[in-house]
Amino acid sequence: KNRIITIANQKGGVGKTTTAINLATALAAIGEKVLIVDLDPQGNASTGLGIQRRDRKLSSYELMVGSHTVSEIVQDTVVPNLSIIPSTMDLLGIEMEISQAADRVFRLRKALASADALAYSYVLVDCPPSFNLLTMNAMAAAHSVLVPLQCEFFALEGLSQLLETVDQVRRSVNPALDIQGIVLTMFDSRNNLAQQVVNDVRTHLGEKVYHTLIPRNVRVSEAPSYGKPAILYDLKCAGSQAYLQLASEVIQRERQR
Amino acid sequence: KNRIITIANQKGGVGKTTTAINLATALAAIGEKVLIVDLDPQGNASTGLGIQRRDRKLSSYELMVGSHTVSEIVQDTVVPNLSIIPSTMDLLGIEMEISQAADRVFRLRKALASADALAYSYVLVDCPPSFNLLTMNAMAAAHSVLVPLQCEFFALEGLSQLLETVDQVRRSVNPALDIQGIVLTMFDSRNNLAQQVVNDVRTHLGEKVYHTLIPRNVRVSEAPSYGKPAILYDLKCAGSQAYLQLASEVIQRERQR
Ligand SMILES: Nc1ncnc2c1ncn2[C@@H]1O[C@H](COP(=O)(O)OP(=O)(O)OP(=O)(O)O)[C@@H](O)[C@H]1O
Ligand SMILES: Nc1ncnc2c1ncn2[C@@H]1O[C@H](COP(=O)(O)OP(=O)(O)OP(=O)(O)O)[C@@H](O)[C@H]1O
Ligand SMILES: [Mg+2]
Ligand SMILES: [Mg+2]
Repeated sequence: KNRIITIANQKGGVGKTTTAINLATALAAIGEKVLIVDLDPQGNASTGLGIQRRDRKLSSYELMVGSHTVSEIVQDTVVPNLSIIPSTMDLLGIEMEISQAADRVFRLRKALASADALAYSYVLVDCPPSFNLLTMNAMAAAHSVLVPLQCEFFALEGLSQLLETVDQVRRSVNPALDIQGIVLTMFDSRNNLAQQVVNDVRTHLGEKVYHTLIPRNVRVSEAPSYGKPAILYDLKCAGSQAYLQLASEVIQRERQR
Repeated sequence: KNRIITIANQKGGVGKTTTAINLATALAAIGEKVLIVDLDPQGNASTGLGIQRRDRKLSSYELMVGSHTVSEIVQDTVVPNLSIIPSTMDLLGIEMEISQAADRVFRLRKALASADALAYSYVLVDCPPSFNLLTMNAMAAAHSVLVPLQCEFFALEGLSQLLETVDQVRRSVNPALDIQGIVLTMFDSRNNLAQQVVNDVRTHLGEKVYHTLIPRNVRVSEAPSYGKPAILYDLKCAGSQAYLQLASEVIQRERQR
């Protein structure tokens, strides 16, 4: 049986894709069979894992319209044990195309309930920066949500709204949905504001916040231009080490369920 | 007659709101009468200009459903000569509510064509990080688009898609739409990748790219927590100075039309 973790935050640029790519890689590195679903039309997770645009003939679009199964679409990545359902801009049309369908919120859940999807131990879903039908599908399909939070004021402002949305999804379409945790990203220790955000979030949300802080680290932002996760591009850098640590925290929490 | 400039980029966290707030403030500081329209449900532009959530009784939602006019909704900000149409999470419902209306793409254009809206010399529209109906409305209403571009690989990846979308809007609903320019944001001179992105963008897009580079500057990210634009919070900092310089470039380009 697979554990489905959705990486979501409607605030843009907080590190959703970077967290999805590097957490998936860290989980795969310790032997878990991992699938990453790129549900953002921008397709950054696909690019960051080396899938060229021209090689995305089948994508999460086909998964959402139900024309193909996970095993027909899935591709290998540069990382052993890590497969991907890539995305293209076709996904932009989904909102209009399935807006009248009764099961429009459950398309992804249905696709990930198939036998071929259950073969993975972890499925990570990378979401676009909005509360749209794609993100709703990801939350309806997930066992838990992992929230990347940039150590910035605007990012903090949107957190309470995000937590409320998770509550609404739990009450309406997915009673099992919980918050796996909140990971603070792009932390710069020289920056007072960043330290304040960390203190604020830890005070209000306590144990929900991972101990691991992901530091701002230029090697992390360079890696996707080589089509590799930071962990492959530069294992020894502070960013990669932090994501490996995050992976062990995630697994610990999964074991404690 | 007003000039409507839409600040757009579907990539998240690239500096759209920060650019909208500080460019609007710089234009107001030199005596232009400016209106900022917050078209992002996150409402960061409203917060960054000191509008408390509880004071947003009327917002861009009412503008989009056509129940109220600009002058009924508009509020003053902490900045002289700068008024705002704030936003709330109500905007999230717009997509479903007006999706069947024939004029769904022109709601903002109609609202900004009213006499009260024409009284402003500049109208800046802050967009959410997606190609949704809200961003389409902003592009259909605009005379030009100003594109903030973070000096990062993922941000560069989305640029060609954004330019293509602007082309599509020009061909379909707004023949007058042009690109005012591309402003490079959060530039860190110690970071090779950032320098490469700057070189790349200048090589491919030449004069479309403003000379002004907005540096990464912690004072810029601190300002919104005080409900003030950086220009008011710390005029002398590198970020504020860069936005003042950007404003003069924008005006120069407007004069050359
Ligand atoms: N720890 C880090 N150190 C340095 N740069 C980082 C770090 N994490 C992410 N970045 C960079 O910051 C930018 C934003 O990160 P990313 O694209 O992962 O965020 P996102 O939330 O997925 O954005 P979007 O909302 O557009 O989907 C990217 O250019 C990325 O390379
Ligand atoms: N020049 C800068 N220096 C330092 N921090 C900056 C700068 N510009 C923006 N920021 C910070 O970076 C983050 C992203 O900027 P901002 O929110 O303006 O981007 P956005 O494109 O509007 O995001 P979204 O896609 O969520 O609407 C914010 O926390 C902001 O305070
Ligand atoms: Mg992303
Ligand atoms: Mg914004």
